[in-house]
Amino acid sequence: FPVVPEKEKEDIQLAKQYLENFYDFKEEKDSLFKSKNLDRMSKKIREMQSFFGLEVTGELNRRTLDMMKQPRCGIPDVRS
Amino acid sequence: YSTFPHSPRWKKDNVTYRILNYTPDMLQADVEEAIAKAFQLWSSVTPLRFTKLYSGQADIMISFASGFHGDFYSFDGPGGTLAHAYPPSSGIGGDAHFDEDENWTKFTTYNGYNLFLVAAHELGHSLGLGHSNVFGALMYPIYMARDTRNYRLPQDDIDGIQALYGPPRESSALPTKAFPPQEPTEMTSAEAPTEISPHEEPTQITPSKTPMRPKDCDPHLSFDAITTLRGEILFFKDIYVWRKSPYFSGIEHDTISSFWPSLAGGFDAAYEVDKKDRVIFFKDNQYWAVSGYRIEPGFPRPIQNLGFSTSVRKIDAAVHDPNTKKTYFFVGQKYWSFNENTQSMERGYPRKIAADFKGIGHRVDAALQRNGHFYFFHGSKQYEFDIKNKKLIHITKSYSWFNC
Repeated sequence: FPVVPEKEKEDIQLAKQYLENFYDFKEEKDSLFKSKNLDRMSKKIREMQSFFGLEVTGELNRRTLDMMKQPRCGIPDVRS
Repeated sequence: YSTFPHSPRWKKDNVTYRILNYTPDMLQADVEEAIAKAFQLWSSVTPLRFTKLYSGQADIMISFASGFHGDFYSFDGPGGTLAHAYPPSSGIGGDAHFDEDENWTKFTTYNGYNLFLVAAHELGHSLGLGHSNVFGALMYPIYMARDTRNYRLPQDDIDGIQALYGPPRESSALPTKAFPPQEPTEMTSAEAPTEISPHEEPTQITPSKTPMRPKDCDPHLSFDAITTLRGEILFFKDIYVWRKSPYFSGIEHDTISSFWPSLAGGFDAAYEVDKKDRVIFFKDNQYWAVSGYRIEPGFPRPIQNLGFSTSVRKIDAAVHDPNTKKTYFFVGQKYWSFNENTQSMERGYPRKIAADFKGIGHRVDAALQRNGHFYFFHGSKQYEFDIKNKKLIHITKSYSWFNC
């Protein structure tokens, strides 16, 4: 697999935390299937992009990351 | 807009709040003003009324904290999460927490977060609103610096909060003094106020529309409250102020929020204690003290602090007599006398207005003291009363001060 440069790793960690805090994302830590987690995360990214009216790609693009870095309220945007 | 699952809401109109601690970033008075102004945003479009407690358990407990602070949602240092709040319920329900690691400010600069804006958002959660995905809505999750002077609640937020609590009740939409039909009073029959026919009822306002300012010489003009202030006279109705000053000719037209941004409209009463350079405003069961434009710290306070029993939920009018240092509060057909020196209600009160102010046998909308006379306003009429000789000496139209 390509080695993920440090910065990108940070961004992915930030995105995971953001989606856990505000979009009810639950990463299965012990999941053997990395792809399953990636799908799950991609689904939550889509949900967040749709909430903020961003282009819904399911990918962690620059616009999506910038939105995740905005100061905000700590209450989830969606909840189970 | 959105609400929380099962749409929790407060099952009462009177909700209490308490500020547990303060951020060192701001003056305590500015924190209190920001919080009070945030509550007023929501009370101005719902039947809700908020009372500040100074001890014990309140429905909405407000605090500043950083990092882990005793709930499951630790704060994250500067930036990121600014604050959070819990939906209505007992215990932690309704409470609002602000991240002390942020820089809080009363301004709308870019090197800090405006406490009024964030508090208004968080209190939306405390009342049961979730986030809105409408860009520009107050309940949008991301902080957006904006001008907070005359800040008005966006329609999406009004729709959301009214889905939970409905619009203001008619009686409290704006406490104008819409008179119920009055029984004949001691005035001559020509003066007895007639029942206000439906078409004269003050225009019913929907929360998003503010009533127009009445014309200065409108023969039906009535006032909510009147007070002197540093030699000037301020006449209040709804959100409007008519300012009569010896320093300039004519009448200046303002809004209450242009003088005191955090005070919403609809005062019930107001009076000045000029020796203290202090004006007291009353609305519902709370009162504020201001000195010029500055709201004194620690306000609003419940009117019970002045000595009213809890059965008195609001007052109609107030006026101070600088000669006797007494302030008179008028409620319905009765009045109280308050000693400004001892800061206590006088014994033997309440008394009937008609007993001591011959000829003033009705509810008083507003009262003014000027050159040794009291001016009692009732609907579109005012009654000039010579305090010293205890005599009603003149009846005229309420707008007589506006050079009509």
